Amino acid sequence: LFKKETEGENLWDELEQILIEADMGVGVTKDVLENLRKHVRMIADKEEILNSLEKELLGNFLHDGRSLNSSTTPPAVVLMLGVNGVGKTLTTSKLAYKLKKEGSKILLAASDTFRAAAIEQLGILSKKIEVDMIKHSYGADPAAVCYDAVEAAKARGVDFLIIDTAGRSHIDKNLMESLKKIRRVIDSRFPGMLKEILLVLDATTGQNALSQAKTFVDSLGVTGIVMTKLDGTAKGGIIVAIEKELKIPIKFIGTGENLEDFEVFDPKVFVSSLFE
Amino acid sequence: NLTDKLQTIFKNLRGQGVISESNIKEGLREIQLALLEADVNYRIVKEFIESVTQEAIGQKVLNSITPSQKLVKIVNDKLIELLGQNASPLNLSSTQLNIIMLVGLQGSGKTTTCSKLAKFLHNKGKSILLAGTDTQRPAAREQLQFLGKNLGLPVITEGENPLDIALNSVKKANSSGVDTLIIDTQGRLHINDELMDELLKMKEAISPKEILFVADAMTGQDAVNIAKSFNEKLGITGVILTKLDTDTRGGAAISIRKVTGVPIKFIGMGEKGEDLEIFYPERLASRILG
Ligand SMILES: Nc1nc2c(ncn2[C@@H]2O[C@H](COP(=O)(O)OP(=O)(O)OP(=O)(O)O)[C@@H](O)[C@H]2O)c(=O)[nH]1
Ligand SMILES: Nc1nc2c(ncn2[C@@H]2O[C@H](COP(=O)(O)OP(=O)(O)OP(=O)(O)O)[C@@H](O)[C@H]2O)c(=O)[nH]1
Ligand SMILES: [Mg+2]
Ligand SMILES: [Mg+2]
Repeated sequence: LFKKETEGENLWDELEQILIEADMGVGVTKDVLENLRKHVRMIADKEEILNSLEKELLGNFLHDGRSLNSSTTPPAVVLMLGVNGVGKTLTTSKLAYKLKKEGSKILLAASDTFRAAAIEQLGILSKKIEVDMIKHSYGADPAAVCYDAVEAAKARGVDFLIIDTAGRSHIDKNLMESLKKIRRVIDSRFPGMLKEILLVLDATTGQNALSQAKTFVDSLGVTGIVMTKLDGTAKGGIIVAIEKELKIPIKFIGTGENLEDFEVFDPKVFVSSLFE
Repeated sequence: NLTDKLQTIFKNLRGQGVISESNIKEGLREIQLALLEADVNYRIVKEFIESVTQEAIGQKVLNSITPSQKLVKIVNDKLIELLGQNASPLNLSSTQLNIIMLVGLQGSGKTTTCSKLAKFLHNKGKSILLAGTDTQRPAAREQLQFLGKNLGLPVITEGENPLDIALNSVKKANSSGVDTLIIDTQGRLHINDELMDELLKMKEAISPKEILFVADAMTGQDAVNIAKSFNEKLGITGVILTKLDTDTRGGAAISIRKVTGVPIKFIGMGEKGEDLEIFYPERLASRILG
């Protein structure tokens, strides 16, 4: 793939394969290996090369900003968005569960009024964690649900309102417009209450995750990312490109289908898992 | 796009009349990048480029008046061949009850695809019963009930556990004289032995005509592992690639087809009941090449 020297090419081929198969993408892989070659020319030890590679990868991650944005004047609104089937609804419940355990008062909003049994799904989860949920009937305007939810959040003095939204293709103009409307409605009713826009990405997704991230950033603004399904065999390497190019922090990861399978993202743990 | 890039590589030499092997290698590098960016698996890309190299260097591209077009044609034809050459229909009996099981990872689109497939076959004159065996996901059975109701098709979701529901649905299908039973299953990881075994037990109990692997078209490099696992542990007879209404290139299709040898039969092109189309290799081939 890249300009190669003939010395010990097998290791470099091996590294290229590991990075590409981790879904890092061609661009990141090329940059990382080129930088690595500059640093390790004198070193022959495979162990040292891998350590240098880990350092090189870590250098692409942001240094801070991984905690959830909150508010000194609650409620803080968290908007959960992403393409179809990535894990938004379950992640909404996981985040609510975590925050509640930490002592916060939570309210949920079921603004997916389009997909079959979406409201029921979040309803069952909200009952399970004993958190209230704002909903309208099937087919209602999602922005209206959100409007009611922020009003209720303010009235009830909750710490966090987490809004689950419908899955959508990021290239569907109407659906992206619908998200913008939700944002406008929240911002105009309570300026500054929207503290966190979380984009949910699926670890099994390949290069399209970068396209998704770019589109959601451009249309809505994104303050943090959740990567789900890291309990599978996919490595989720696309997040290196996302942090590097878009400078958006991965804040949480989903590691299973239980409410507890939710962790704060740690770049060091992530990078070392690439070589397991 | 790829054709433009290749034309740039080759046009500087057109005047001189001779294309060198190194020019072709440069063109092949562009193709390799395009396929990797399209999520085709790394090792499959390597193998693919090697086979294209043989053909390209073996005079075909060297002697061509339009080398970039010739190279693209070789690649395009090889991709179509890899994807199965032609559309592949469902393997259905006209005399016995046809049982179709949909399986796959979490969130790939199985439940939605069950209802799309039901609509597709119903429009073709089949009588359908839908079965919802996902007892784990909150409101999974309600989801299928809702979809079935919208289509005016019967849905069965009663039973103690997934296998029980599946067996109930076979009984119901036979007693009500339906000719096609479509079974929705819970999303699961290919590395969850217990859940993969549950699927195998269901297969052994009901002998489905088709086991369709429902895969998300935006799946990355891991597609080979997932598909291989489902095929080896369960055995699949067809693939449905969903969410091709996005801008994902869909290279996972190549990986899945190559590693299982199983045909892709349908693609999902949206969230609605009519958004299911028959899979045509040539359309996906040009999409993957970008
Ligand atoms: N293994 C695993 N499964 C997950 C994870 N997160 C979500 N899921 C599963 O993925 C599937 C989809 O989750 P949902 O929460 O419904 O996804 P969604 O983004 O809300 O889907 P739509 O609203 O339809 O777009 C469900 O089967 C979840 O249980 C995870 O971290 N690991
Ligand atoms: N854009 C688009 N969305 C789709 C397509 N097929 C399914 N979906 C959406 O993808 C999401 C997940 O679909 P489901 O049918 O719930 O997926 P599933 O495989 O049954 O999920 P689990 O049961 O949790 O494993 C839903 O939002 C669907 O509407 C498609 O072809 N295109
Ligand atoms: Mg949802
Ligand atoms: Mg389902």
